Amino acid sequence: SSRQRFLSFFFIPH
Amino acid sequence: MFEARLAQGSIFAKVIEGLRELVTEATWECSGNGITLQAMDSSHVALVSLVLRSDGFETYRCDRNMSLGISLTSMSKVLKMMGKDDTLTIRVNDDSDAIVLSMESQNQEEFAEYELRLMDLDSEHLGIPDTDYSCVVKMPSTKFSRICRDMAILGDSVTICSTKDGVKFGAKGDVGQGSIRLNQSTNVDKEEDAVSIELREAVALTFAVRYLNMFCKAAPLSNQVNLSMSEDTPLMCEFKVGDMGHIRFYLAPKIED
Repeated sequence: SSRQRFLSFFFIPH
Repeated sequence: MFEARLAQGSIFAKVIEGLRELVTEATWECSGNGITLQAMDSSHVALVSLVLRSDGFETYRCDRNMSLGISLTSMSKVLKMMGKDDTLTIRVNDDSDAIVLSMESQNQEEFAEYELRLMDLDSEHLGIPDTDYSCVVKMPSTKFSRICRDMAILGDSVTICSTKDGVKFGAKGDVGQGSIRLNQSTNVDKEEDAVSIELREAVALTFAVRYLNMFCKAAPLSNQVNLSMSEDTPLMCEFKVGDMGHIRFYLAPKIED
């Protein structure tokens, strides 16, 4: 979905 | 203690107006470098990133890094009480659970002070990768606002097609369809009126126009807007905040099923 692709573009830094 | 003073308080009010439709509450990160904010909308298809550098303020003091959970809805209401030429000072005292907004009239005859309680917000900080976009369209922000408003009359989505010669915004829906094409400016007296396109590759992307219209609430901050696009990558819609920073909105393109 658009949302999943959108979130996969960004990343959560650890 | 944190204290930042802005001679033109109206700039800060415009920043809040630019954000508050997309995100109603957000965590402000304050450090010696300035104020940053990053937040997603509730449906997780748009992200906003704000930077206000410390050197853009008249005075700026931040003794230690602070995360301030703030209701933008409440802050917007408080800032509406500010006179248009007022100076604004934002302060958070040590061990305080409130942010203090002080407004001073230009003739220094009126001084108002409001306190807003800070909130405990869960926030997930996402990394925004550096991206080489295929295309960057720069255009007057008023023109972009008008086009987004007009496209919303025709449909829910707007398709932005950009080539080296120009950019076309199109929408279609139950009532009909329409498009607006802007050619790259060849000769303009004022830079702020120009449409310019930096292009490596032509792009055609479709977005929910409702979100673009929310982004346009930040248009009063800047004469120009930058639209950075690549296929299959979120749109970056940027408004500069004077010389002190920017608001960048990111929006997922719609994908045909």
